[in-house]
Amino acid sequence: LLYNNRYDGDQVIRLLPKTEQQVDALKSFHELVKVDFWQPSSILSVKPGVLVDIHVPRNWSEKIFQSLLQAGIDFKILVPDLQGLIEMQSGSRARIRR
Amino acid sequence: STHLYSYEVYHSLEEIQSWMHHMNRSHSQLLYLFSIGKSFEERPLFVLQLGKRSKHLKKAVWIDCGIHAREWIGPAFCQWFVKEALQTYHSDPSMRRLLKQLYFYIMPVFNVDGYHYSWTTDRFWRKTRSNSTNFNCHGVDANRNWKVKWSGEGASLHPCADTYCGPVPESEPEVKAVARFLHKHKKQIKAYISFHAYSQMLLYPYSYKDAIIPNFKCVESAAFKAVNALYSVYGIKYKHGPASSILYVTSGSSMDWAYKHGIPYAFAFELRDTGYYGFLLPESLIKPTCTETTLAVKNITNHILKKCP
Repeated sequence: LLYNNRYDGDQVIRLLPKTEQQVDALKSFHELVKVDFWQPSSILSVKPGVLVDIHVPRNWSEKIFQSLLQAGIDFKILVPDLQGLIEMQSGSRARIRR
Repeated sequence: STHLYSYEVYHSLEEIQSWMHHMNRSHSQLLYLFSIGKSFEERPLFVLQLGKRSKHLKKAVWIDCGIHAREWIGPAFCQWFVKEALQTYHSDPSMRRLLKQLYFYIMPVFNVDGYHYSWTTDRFWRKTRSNSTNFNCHGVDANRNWKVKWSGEGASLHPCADTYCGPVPESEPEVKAVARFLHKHKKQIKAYISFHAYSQMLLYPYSYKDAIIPNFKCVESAAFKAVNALYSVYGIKYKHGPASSILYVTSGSSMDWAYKHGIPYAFAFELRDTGYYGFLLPESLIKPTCTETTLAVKNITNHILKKCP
């Protein structure tokens, strides 16, 4: 498996903070858990109404989902199996070559 | 030689560099490979000059791909565009006209160290691979390291942040090398186009302020026609407009720097898709993405040559 299967269990979620309070909740949470932002490029660019895609590591998924629910932030799972999607990105011949 | 290399798979940095050398040897009438400097990890920063050789000074368009390491569709597009230009030079009058009238300076992989790191170690790496002296973190966001509204909104001064703008502007040798080249050739270079992913957008200045550029009419017209041309291929919709309104206000990017330093037509593409695959656009979508984008780039270039001062 590519990258030694390090992304096993990881997901990408999409959320939409609608209020300043929700943005603040995200920023507070980000102080504790430094997740990788797919878009926008950082927590600094998160504002009400801006779509946010974040890479959720397997070990943090439960905590992140609970925090989002507590803050009332709607989210959906964009990529349920990140390792699987990485494997799918390349055709089999290209993967063997790598 | 363009038929032996696959343009519908992602390639390692070594493969891309071998390809560049091979193309340089086999298409010397239309292609010239040179280096503009070295990366932090001492890798050469290669640029391809694409176009019919001329004794006279020709206008030029600069294209770079892969400022952010994980955006692999960018370098895939740069390779595709070179292939397409060479393969259609004799059969496509519009491509032939472009390559006779101007040069394309194409940098297939801007962030060579980051690209290699994303290929081998961390697929979602974004930044360069320079060292921070005080922290055990690597890299600078190469699109926030330019001397234009540096360290503004959205940039971070913390070395461990993904949008770390660096200790000073142009701290990254990659950024400095490109800035030096663009500055040296700014009378020749009429357009700057940078390729990123994802979001399906065609952006132009400003990123760092909510204001209209002086030559808005021509830039907007070029962008509008380009996204329409792109849409005509497979029906894929791209938003277009000033980065500060289509996205959000951020610190200055490479596009803003190019514009501020006298390149009148500066654009940034955010290629496919809108998040279903994100950075992991499958190889099966390289061809359609690059086909539609090639048409958009030709459209922009033609518009600028014919319609704009």
